[in-house]
Amino acid sequence: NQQQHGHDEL
Amino acid sequence: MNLFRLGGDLLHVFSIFVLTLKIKTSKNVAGISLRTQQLYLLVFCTRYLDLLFTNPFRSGLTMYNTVFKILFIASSAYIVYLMRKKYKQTYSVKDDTFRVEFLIVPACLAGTLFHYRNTFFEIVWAFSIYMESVAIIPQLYLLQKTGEVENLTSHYIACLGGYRALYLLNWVWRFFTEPRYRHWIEWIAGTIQTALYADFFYYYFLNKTKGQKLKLP
Repeated sequence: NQQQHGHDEL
Repeated sequence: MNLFRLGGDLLHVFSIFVLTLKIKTSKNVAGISLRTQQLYLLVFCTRYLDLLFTNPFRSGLTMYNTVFKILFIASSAYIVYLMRKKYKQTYSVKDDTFRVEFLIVPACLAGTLFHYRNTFFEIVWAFSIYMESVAIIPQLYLLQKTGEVENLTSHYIACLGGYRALYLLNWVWRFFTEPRYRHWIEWIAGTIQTALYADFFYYYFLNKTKGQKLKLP
């Protein structure tokens, strides 16, 4: 799902 | 969020500030690779497509990311504008000749083949990660060719290298503190990207300890 690889970095 | 990540992001912003300062104070863009800057603009525009469908107010981190994303797109677009329009006459057009298709095509292939999920946005996102890892190469090539650059230009590249090194530490930190933190695409591309600065750093520190401008053999 989106959260798993949520790309929370820049 | 951890201190390595925060430091990395701030150093990234600082590096762009240093580059803008170099252009503004010297009123020229000699020694700066337009090709690298355009690749960065491409990287940011493709990586941050999620700006179009993310609510920045969802969380503190989303707001933080949104501000930085807009800042990176806007500042790199501004630098490209300065290089292509305002200080066009001073651009090292004869030396900035690295063929970027040798970087873009493999990055496209890698993004198409290796990504987390089979969606358009995920493939474009993976492309941007691979693209960023090698986007500095035209700048390093220009550096090799000219042999000597202004101090601010070498500081700019050093800050970019520092930003990458801090991101590596951030991943090590997250690997040990967060369960199921397995971001292999970022790790592989990020390690390659950081390694590209190794040679540059060697000469950077060699010249700095002697208090000289960056000069390559």
